Amino acid sequence: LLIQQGMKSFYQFA
Amino acid sequence: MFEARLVQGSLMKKFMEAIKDLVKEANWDCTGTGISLQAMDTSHVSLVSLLLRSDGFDPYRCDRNISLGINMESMAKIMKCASNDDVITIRSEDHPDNVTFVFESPNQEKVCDYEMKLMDIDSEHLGIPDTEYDAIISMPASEFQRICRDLSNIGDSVKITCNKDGVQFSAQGDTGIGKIALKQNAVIDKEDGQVSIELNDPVSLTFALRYLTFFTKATPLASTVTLSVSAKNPVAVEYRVDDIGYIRYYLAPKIEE
Repeated sequence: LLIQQGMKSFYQFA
Repeated sequence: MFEARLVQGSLMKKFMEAIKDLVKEANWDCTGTGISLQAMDTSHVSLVSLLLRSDGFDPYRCDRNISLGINMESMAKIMKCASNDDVITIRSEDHPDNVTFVFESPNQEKVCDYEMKLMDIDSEHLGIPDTEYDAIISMPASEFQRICRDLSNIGDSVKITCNKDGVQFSAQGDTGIGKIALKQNAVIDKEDGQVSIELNDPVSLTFALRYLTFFTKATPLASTVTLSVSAKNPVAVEYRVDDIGYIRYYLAPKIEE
């Protein structure tokens, strides 16, 4: 089963 | 005041088409450098970042940094009112409640003036670190669009595998499997129509085709697209637009549970 990751788990708020 | 006049107004129409299906609302940040925008889609799975450099406009004037909070659907509707050969000017005051778009026909016999209300948007700006990518794939933008379209008929996700043999796009669904392999062209110079691969490490990652298909709405902006792929990281999909800037999309990968 493939789970879609979210953007915020990679990039911090600037 | 802020004023930016784009002689090749059709570019603004194309940029709008390239983001309107992905982002509902966003701030257009206007500074001396140019106009930039960064926004995530509503499910926070992908991110779009664009830059229109000030030297791509004639003239460009920005007395004070401003953010124009814009509903994309409304702006897209207004941009559709511009003809492809119109000159487009974006104008606003230093503390704007609205923005004005002026469309001039090439012979200046027709001038259209649209004023649009601005919104207050709490923008969440993400810092995107410089990344060492495992593979950087350049290919004709139309080829990438075709691959996304074709594999969407097979499944929801595409697995991008890049190694010394080339790059493979594959999708799997109830009806079966589809695989598209591209080899690097023998000619090394990056001319239009070429596939080139800069490979540091073999890499394989899976992405949602729905979002990649949104990204391919930028195809009319550039002849070449660049996919930068790194293990366990978002893919960066970049369209460089001659003489003015770029539009980049980032998409988080899917992982096996």
